[in-house]
Amino acid sequence: QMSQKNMTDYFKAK
Amino acid sequence: MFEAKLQQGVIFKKIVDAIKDLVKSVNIDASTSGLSMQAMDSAHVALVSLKLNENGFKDYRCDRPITLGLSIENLSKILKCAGNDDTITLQTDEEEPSSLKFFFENQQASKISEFSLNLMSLDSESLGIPDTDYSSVIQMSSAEFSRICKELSSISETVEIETSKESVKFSVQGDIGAGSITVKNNQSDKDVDRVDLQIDQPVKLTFALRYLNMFNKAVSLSSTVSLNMSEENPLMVEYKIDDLGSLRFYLAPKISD
Repeated sequence: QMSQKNMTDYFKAK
Repeated sequence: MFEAKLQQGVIFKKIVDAIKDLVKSVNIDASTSGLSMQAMDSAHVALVSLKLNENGFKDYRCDRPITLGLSIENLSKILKCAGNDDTITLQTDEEEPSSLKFFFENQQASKISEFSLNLMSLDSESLGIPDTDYSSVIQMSSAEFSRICKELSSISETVEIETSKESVKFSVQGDIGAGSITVKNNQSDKDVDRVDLQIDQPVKLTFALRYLNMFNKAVSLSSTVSLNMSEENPLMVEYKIDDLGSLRFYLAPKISD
């Protein structure tokens, strides 16, 4: 089973 | 005063077509250097980033930075009224515009259409894309990448992309069976055959084909696509738009639970 990471934090961390 | 005139209006139509399944409403930022837009899809696993340089426009003027909040669906409805050979001009005189004017003009200048699109006030997510040195960069025919994704999506929902110095392998495993397509480094003169691999570190990452298929709607913007990957980073899929700029899509990799 694989899940997809929410990328909000990644793109908010400038 | 903001005015941007595109000689090949069809490019703007193609851009909107390419992103309209992914994002519903966006803020387009206009500045002296050009237009830019960043937006995440509703599931927050993909991001679209568009940059259009002022030099790529036939005319471009932006006295002060403005933000244009647009419904992509409504924008698409208006752009349907533009012919593929028309020039497209975006214009507003207001400092905080409530609408954006569109002018479409055919090549003979014998037909001019004028529309205005009501703008929306959208919460702007302050998104920043971290600078990344990608360890594997693949440049290949956009049509070929699109075909591979489409074919594999009938077998599986996800694709594993594995790079090596010589090749890139797209693998799937599904209920009906499994398979892979390997594309080798190929320095052909023809765009359609050419595959450029720049591999500092091999990577092996898994992505949802549903999203890749959505990104591939941009295939008509560029004959080549570049896939930029590093372990544990989102994939960056880039379509360069001639002299005008680029349309980039970012996608989070699938991770094992």
